[in-house]
Amino acid sequence: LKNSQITDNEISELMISQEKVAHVQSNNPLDHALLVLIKSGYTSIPVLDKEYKVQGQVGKAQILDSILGMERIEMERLHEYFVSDVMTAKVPRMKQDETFGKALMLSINHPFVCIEDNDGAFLGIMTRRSILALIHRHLEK
Amino acid sequence: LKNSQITDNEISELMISQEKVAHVQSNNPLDHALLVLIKSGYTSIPVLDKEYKVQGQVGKAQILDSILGMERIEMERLHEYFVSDVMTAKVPRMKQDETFGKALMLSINHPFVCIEDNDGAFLGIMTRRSILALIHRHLEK
Ligand SMILES: Nc1ncnc2c1ncn2[C@@H]1O[C@@H]2COP(=O)(O)O[C@H]3[C@@H](O)[C@H](n4cnc5c(N)ncnc54)O[C@@H]3COP(=O)(O)O[C@H]2[C@H]1O
Ligand SMILES: Nc1ncnc2c1ncn2[C@@H]1O[C@@H]2COP(=O)(O)O[C@H]3[C@@H](O)[C@H](n4cnc5c(N)ncnc54)O[C@@H]3COP(=O)(O)O[C@H]2[C@H]1O
Repeated sequence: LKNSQITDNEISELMISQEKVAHVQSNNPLDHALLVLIKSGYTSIPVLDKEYKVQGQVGKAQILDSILGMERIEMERLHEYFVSDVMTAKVPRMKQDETFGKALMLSINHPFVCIEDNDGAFLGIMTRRSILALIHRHLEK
Repeated sequence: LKNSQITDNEISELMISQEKVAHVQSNNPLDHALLVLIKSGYTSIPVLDKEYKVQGQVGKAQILDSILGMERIEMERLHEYFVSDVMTAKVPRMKQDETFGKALMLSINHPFVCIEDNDGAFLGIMTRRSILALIHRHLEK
């Protein structure tokens, strides 16, 4: 398996395209974010701003922490907090025309990597699953 | 990168050894499991029985679901439920003397793989992070 065998063609093919990525906006209230997370089933998802640029990620862990800070779970109280209050700004990103090697490197410490175009608009995500599946296919040949 | 370059030596070296793996027992109450998850910071961890054999995995998602089923979060009520009530029995496993190729294949659909000895006793876990880091190191050469 050589780095050169894995073409950038495969990156845009492997990427989960933005319309299929569960996400929230930074100004959404936490009760909405929680519903998106529960409905999508994912642990953590991208946070986008109004111009569809990546601002960070938010997950059940952060929302669970804020719920546990309350004496009761009151969905109305969750409505008073926003994604921007609890999200992690740190989220790995790369441009669509960068290499598979970079996606591999970023995935070592992150379950997904956000893919952006040259203007910073969100195009989709590369998951560890798709990176591992690709490597497995190449090693099988 | 060939399958043969990645030796089984590297598997036992890469594995997170059982004493460093956060885990719970199937008969632990949920308030204890939640504390272990919050303290360890992990999304999902192995569930072991009294003989230290792997029974499944449990995560914040499952505990969050049971909390949301309650009108209030009452830690005393969480004490009435057990890990066995909410855990997922499905968890990928392999023996320590199996190949890296098998660990890679199992990691496509699972964030961690449980490693067992020939009697089924729990030895540790292989994470996607360590698998991806190993591949990255081999491709860099
Ligand atoms: N509905 C489902 N069906 C089958 N398997 C499922 C599943 N939900 C999760 N998994 C499995 O569990 C892994 C971890 O998911 P998690 O939600 O923690 O972590 C996910 C989540 O945070 C994010 N993610 C994946 N797909 C997403 C999407 N369509 N929208 C938003 N975020 C996504 O990327 C992380 C890594 O995803 P990856 O696929 O590598 O790894 C996934 C996948 O192997
Ligand atoms: N304290 C920390 N410091 C730095 N990075 C952290 C971290 N906690 C999590 N991460 C990062 O987030 C990824 C997903 O963690 P998660 O807890 O969802 O999913 C974890 C967790 O379910 C389990 N896991 C990992 N180490 C564990 C341990 N020592 N005990 C129990 N379960 C563990 O294996 C999954 C995959 O772990 P992996 O390392 O591939 O991937 C980790 C790692 O890249």
